[in-house]
Amino acid sequence: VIELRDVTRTYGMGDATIRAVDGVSLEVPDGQYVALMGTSGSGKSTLMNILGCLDTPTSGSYWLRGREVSRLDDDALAEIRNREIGFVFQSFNLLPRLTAQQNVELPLSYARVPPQERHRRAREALARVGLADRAEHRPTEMSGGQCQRVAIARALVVEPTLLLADEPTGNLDTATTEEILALLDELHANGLTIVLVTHDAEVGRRAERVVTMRDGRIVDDRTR
Amino acid sequence: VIELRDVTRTYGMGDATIRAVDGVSLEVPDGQYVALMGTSGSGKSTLMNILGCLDTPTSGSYWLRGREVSRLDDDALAEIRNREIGFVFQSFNLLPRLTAQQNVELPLSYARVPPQERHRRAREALARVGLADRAEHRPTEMSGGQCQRVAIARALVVEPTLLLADEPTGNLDTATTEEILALLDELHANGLTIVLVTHDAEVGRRAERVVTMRDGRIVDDRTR
Ligand SMILES: Nc1ncnc2c1ncn2[C@@H]1O[C@H](COP(=O)(O)OP(=O)(O)OP(=O)(O)O)[C@@H](O)[C@H]1O
Ligand SMILES: Nc1ncnc2c1ncn2[C@@H]1O[C@H](COP(=O)(O)OP(=O)(O)OP(=O)(O)O)[C@@H](O)[C@H]1O
Ligand SMILES: [Mg+2]
Ligand SMILES: [Mg+2]
Repeated sequence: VIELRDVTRTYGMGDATIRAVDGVSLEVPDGQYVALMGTSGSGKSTLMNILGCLDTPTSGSYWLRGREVSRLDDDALAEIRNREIGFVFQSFNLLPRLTAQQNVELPLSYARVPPQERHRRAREALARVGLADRAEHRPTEMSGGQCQRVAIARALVVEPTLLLADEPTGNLDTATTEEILALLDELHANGLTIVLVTHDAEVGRRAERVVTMRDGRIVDDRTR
Repeated sequence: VIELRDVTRTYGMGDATIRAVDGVSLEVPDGQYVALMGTSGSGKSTLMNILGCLDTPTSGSYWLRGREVSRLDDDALAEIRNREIGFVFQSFNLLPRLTAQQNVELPLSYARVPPQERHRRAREALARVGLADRAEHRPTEMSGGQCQRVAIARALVVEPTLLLADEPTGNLDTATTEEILALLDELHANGLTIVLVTHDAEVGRRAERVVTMRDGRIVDDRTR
């Protein structure tokens, strides 16, 4: 479902060029659960942004379900981002003036889901991450781990076919992490393709494949 | 150095009252290294904000080095916050329009340290967390773990006597986490009092004492 061919993403020019992603080729078959690991600054979030159609490579190509992403127009890209891909950001990116419920409903309004159904699905998504009682709270009225879970609920509410999660359990205690991983296992068993960035070896162990990055490159790739 | 007596912090009223911190009493002697652990939403960040003089309790009292904090005027509080306490926030709270160097210099300008010395100390603080080569980058031009390390450098640059760190390694890989913990061990050996919130049992093991919270209360407290 995912195919990156020699993808590079640089910042700056000349001596100051930073090769955030440096010639990465990667294939992820439909339904695979991949953990992306590596040192701080190794390029994981940059790669995730490219996979999520939020950033374009400096060179190389990205094929998502057989379509070359750089050839798609803005409408087609927006369609993919809103309906097919769920993205959990490393810094959550919740809208501070909206409640948890409203934040989770947002992708459904972009997908023009009618209000009744939107309210119900958002409420269920929040319940699945253990936050039914925080639906009316704004981000500043919730803990770090609660905000992270709202971001997860928001990514899952569109029922995506591809979940890109950038360190989704970084702010969660062991018990809550386990609940989220169990939820992901369940969705994976039902066909969800998952690429999950993590620094936690325990979380890495739950994936079927671990890809390791260093200095913008893939240095290890092992499947059980 | 720290004494909390029956501190409570609530939000809301009546049936909807949330007891974020619920009757917590805690004493931390000078130079102790404490890990604060507990489930998501258990009140750790709320307690840290009270300890850091960033929030006031709804009831109970907080004595910092023998002075009752609620009796202090704004100037005295600002003095303590800027010179004695280093605070690493769970969501970093870097200023997005300032570079890493400028972010780390900020507490030193509040403490009216002269420019030459400010530049030198900020540069050294960044070097100590492995980010000498990111000094001129803004937060949007750095990875999550790099931002977290800038937040740590900023907390340490004032050479505080009390470090309050809210999940300072949540976005760091194992190797980088080890570097930060080694740095904290070194500062602790030189007399720094540390209260560090973490979800990572490995990090908890580095502390001399682990205090565990649940539903706003302390439910476990063990010292090696
Ligand atoms: N402004 C607020 N209004 C209402 N409730 C709040 C507010 N701020 C925090 N809370 C609630 O207080 C409780 C404690 O929050 P706190 O941020 O201290 O938790 P935490 O232990 O740091 O959690 P985490 O590990 O997820 O960061 C949470 O249940 C949260 O929803
Ligand atoms: N806009 C930018 N300008 C310059 N350099 C950038 C920019 N954005 C990212 N970088 C650099 O690209 C590199 C990769 O960043 P990225 O966020 O992908 O790392 P990461 O693997 O996600 O790290 P972490 O584990 O700390 O989150 C970093 O060294 C970072 O400083
Ligand atoms: Mg990252
Ligand atoms: Mg917290």
